[in-house]
Amino acid sequence: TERHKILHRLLQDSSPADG
Amino acid sequence: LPQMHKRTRTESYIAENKVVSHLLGAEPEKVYAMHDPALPDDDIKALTTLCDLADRELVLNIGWAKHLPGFSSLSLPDQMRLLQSAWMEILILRVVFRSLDAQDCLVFAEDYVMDAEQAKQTGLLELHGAILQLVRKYRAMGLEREEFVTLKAIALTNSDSMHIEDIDAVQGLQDCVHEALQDYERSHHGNDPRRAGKLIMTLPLLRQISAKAVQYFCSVKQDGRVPMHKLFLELLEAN
Repeated sequence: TERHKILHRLLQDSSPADG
Repeated sequence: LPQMHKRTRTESYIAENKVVSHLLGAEPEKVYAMHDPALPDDDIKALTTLCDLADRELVLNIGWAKHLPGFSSLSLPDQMRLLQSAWMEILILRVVFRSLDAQDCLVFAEDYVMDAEQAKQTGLLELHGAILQLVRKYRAMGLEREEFVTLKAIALTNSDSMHIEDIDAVQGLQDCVHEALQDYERSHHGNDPRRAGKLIMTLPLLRQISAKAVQYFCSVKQDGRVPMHKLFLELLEAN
């Protein structure tokens, strides 16, 4: 997870399509 | 009995329509390369444009995955593992679908189309040819948008990651989209009972091309001459 911070953040983000 | 059978089929069409229309509705918007006119037209510019495009499209694809029925119910680590394994297949499948109406060109974005000559100058000729092989396959089959969105979902759920925690949950998701494809083919291509199978049999070629693409962009990364955004780098490193 630490190595994949952005993927993790985008998946956790409640908005479905925006980064 | 015939009535029961009919009802079951109708029910399955409704279920299929629901999944397929959900997938159609979740399709990301069009992407534009918007390459920098200030940069000289060389291989570095082409690769910079492609890497930037891929990074922006990855953000859209992650948003798309979250819309997949059941995907967000998976554990966060499993969601990550599926995307870390299938991200390039999803990117390539989108390029392939955009390129169905183009002649021997790959439509990387609405405003970024690459022919074999440009691919050669960028060092992408082998990959370009491999992707075109898949384009020709789908063009010959007359791949429809409904089939494309469903195949993309199958590619994500069939990523064969070795580190999935809840295999049953991922399998359940895969069964759902697989069934949607089969039901779609039964109702729209009843004259070709093997069509769903034929479509699924294109996935090994997609995986093969995806592995080549990851390998290629890893070498571009090692070379260090092309700037890459963090999400793209993260996923390249995941492979």
